[in-house]
Amino acid sequence: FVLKPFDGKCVTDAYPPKSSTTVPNLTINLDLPAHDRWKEVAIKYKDSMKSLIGDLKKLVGSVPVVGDLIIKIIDNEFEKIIPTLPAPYADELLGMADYSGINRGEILLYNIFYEVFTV
Amino acid sequence: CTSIIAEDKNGELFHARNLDFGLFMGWDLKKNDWAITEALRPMIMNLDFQKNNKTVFKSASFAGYIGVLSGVKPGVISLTLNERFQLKGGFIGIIQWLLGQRTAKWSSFLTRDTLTSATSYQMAKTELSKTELLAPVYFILGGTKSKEGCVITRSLNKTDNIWEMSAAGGWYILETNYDHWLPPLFIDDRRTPATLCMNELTQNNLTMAGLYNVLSTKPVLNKLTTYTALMQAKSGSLETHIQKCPDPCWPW
Repeated sequence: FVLKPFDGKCVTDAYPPKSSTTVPNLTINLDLPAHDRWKEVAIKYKDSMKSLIGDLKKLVGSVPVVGDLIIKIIDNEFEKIIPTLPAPYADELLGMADYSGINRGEILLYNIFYEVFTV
Repeated sequence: CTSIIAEDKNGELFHARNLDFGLFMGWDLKKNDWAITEALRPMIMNLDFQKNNKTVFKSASFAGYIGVLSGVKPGVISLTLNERFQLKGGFIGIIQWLLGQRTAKWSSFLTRDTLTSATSYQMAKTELSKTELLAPVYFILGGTKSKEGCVITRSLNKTDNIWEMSAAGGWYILETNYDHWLPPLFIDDRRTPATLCMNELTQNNLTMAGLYNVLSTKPVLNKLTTYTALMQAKSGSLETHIQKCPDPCWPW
């Protein structure tokens, strides 16, 4: 870690970045039923998603006092939230879970983590 | 996160952002990096949402994430979402949802809905500022015409502030994760270096490359940075690059 003050030097030569920073381009076909739109992503990235969600759950579970309770809520209650979400999100999440083989509650956790855990 | 909207001498608008995520979510000793941040990097992708084989909008995203944190609707808007840390945060929103109060929207779903349906900058601005939310956030919204750029500071039930690019000092507007009218946390001041580098870049030399350079300056670039996205609403362009902060580097 470095916690020293900003040295006042602005980077001027980072662009163009190395080709290794390039990301893949995928298409989401909105003409497909919501359940099937993310099939390609879900199948291709299921292992990475499983691993990441496992890490997130470990982290949430390590919260003192309430960690176990939160994990129970994720495992037992989060799945019930999905049908209450507006279209097309409920069906898209169900499709993501079905095609990746990941627990529905865990898929929801991953999708709301950024905004829910702002504390 | 750091989001910037800037306008060049010809009135062309550019929108760029760093997405930072993973603070205090485990440290990977082998890679000397935040564990979740490192796990997210291989999952970054550009998505092209199409209807009738035509692009409706594009987003920079993570595999399996169906909401939108960074997106562009060609010819209409560019939009990014930055986290806003508040005690009355997103966990309150989910408790309300669990208890059956479901009138509010998930922020990343609102972002996607706006990119789907907005037909103008003004329409998007209204939607982003009027809709009840489940988490406090900053919406950074850009348009296609000169001076169309603003930061919408949101709490759950209301808009606390709309900061227009013209009021911010002229040719750019810059948001990290702090209310713009307050100083940032002194151990997390990305605003000052980013502002300094934007002023050093100057409007005359503004390009996407210049914005990428600003966002690659430490500590604007830090151990939490997953990607830099470069967007332009007018052309509909989206360019995303995985970012990694080489040591020595700020942890956030």
